[in-house]
Amino acid sequence: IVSIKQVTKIYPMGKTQVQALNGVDLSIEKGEFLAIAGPSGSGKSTLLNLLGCLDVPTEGTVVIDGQDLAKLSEHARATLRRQKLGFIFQGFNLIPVLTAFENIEMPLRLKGENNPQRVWEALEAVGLKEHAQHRPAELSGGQQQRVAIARALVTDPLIVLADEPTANLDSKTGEAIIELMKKISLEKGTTFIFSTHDAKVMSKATRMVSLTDGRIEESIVH
Amino acid sequence: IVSIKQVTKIYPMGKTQVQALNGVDLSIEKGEFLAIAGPSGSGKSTLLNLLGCLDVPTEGTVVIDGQDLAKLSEHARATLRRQKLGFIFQGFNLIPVLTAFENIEMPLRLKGENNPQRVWEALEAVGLKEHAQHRPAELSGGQQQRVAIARALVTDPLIVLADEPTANLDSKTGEAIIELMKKISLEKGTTFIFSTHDAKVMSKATRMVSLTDGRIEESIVH
Ligand SMILES: Nc1ncnc2c1ncn2[C@@H]1O[C@H](COP(=O)(O)OP(=O)(O)OP(=O)(O)O)[C@@H](O)[C@H]1O
Ligand SMILES: Nc1ncnc2c1ncn2[C@@H]1O[C@H](COP(=O)(O)OP(=O)(O)OP(=O)(O)O)[C@@H](O)[C@H]1O
Ligand SMILES: [Mg+2]
Ligand SMILES: [Mg+2]
Repeated sequence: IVSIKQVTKIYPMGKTQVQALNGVDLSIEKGEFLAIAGPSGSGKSTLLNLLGCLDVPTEGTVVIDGQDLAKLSEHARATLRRQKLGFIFQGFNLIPVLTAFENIEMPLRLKGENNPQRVWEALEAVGLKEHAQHRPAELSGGQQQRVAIARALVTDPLIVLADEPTANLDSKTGEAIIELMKKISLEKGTTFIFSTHDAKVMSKATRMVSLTDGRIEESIVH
Repeated sequence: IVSIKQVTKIYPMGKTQVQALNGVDLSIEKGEFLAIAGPSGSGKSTLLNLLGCLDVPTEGTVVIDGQDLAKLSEHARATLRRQKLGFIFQGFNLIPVLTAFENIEMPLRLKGENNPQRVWEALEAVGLKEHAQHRPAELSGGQQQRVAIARALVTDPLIVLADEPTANLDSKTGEAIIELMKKISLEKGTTFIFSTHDAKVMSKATRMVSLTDGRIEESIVH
């Protein structure tokens, strides 16, 4: 459902440049629960951004659900993201002036949908119903992370890209979240692509790839 | 070196209130390597903010290095923080317009010191020398976390308060960071107070307290 070929990403930095990804090939089937592991700075977030149509590679091709991203206009790419993808960002990226409820509702509204019931279901699923009216600054780190998770799931996307979704969660809460995602993936065929340092997340994955210095080292199928 | 008695923290939220901490007593000796564990939302960050003189309790007393915080003016509290404490915030809180070098240098400048050598040593210790001129947006999540860590250590503080310092680090990098902190604590007698979900950090602690719903449940000495 997502495939990237010979993808390279270089960030220009004044006189030098940072090679974040170097000739990466990766094919992901529909319904996979894929974990991307690797040391800090190895390129996981960069890879997720490319897989999630949030960034363009310096070289190589990215195809999502049959569409070659290089052939799409910026408008068509934005439509693809809104219709088919869900994101959990490493820094959460919640909107500070909106409540938890409003933050989670946002992707639905962007699709032109009005469905408060789905927002309440998402809040319930991540255990934050009593915190619906809190703004991010009034929430703990792990609560903010859970709002970001609920927001990614609320539109029932085809593919969810999750950048370290359990980094700020205790092991019990983190495990419950991964179980929830596993259940969604089995019931709805949703594809999950994680970047993670969490051994528990890796153990629940159907497959794991390792990134080191911008290169894929190995692919382990469970 | 830090002691809190019967500390309560209540956040008013419109018509309701959130009881983040409820009658907490805690005494911390100089040189301890203390881990505070507990589920998401249990009050760890709130407790660290009170122990680090960043916030005032609703009830109860906080004494740091012999000084009762309630008796100090805002100016005296700011001086105490600058002179004796180092912080690693859960969200890093780096200054976006400053480079890694400048972010780490900031606490030294706030003390009126000019010591680029110490900044380079701190960058080296967290493995980020080549990234000294990068700004936070040009760094990975774990690299930003390491800048935040270096910044907390650069002034050689009496007490370091670290809110989930390894959340965004792979296990090898995280372990190296905790080893570094252990070494500093043994060589310089620095007191480390962590909030953490990481079992590896907990295993290196000299003592661990568990927080649940704003109450301290148990104290385990290693
Ligand atoms: N500024 C605030 N206003 C209102 N409630 C708050 C505020 N800050 C924290 N809270 C609430 O206080 C409780 C404790 O929060 P705290 O951030 O201390 O938890 P934590 O243990 O650090 O959690 P995590 O592991 O998720 O970071 C939570 O229920 C949170 O929603
Ligand atoms: N906007 C940018 N400009 C310059 N360099 C960047 C930028 N974003 C990332 N990098 C660099 O690219 C490399 C890969 O970064 P990336 O964020 O993908 O790593 P990561 O595997 O997600 O790390 P972590 O586990 O710490 O989150 C790093 O060396 C980083 O410094
Ligand atoms: Mg990352
Ligand atoms: Mg916290």
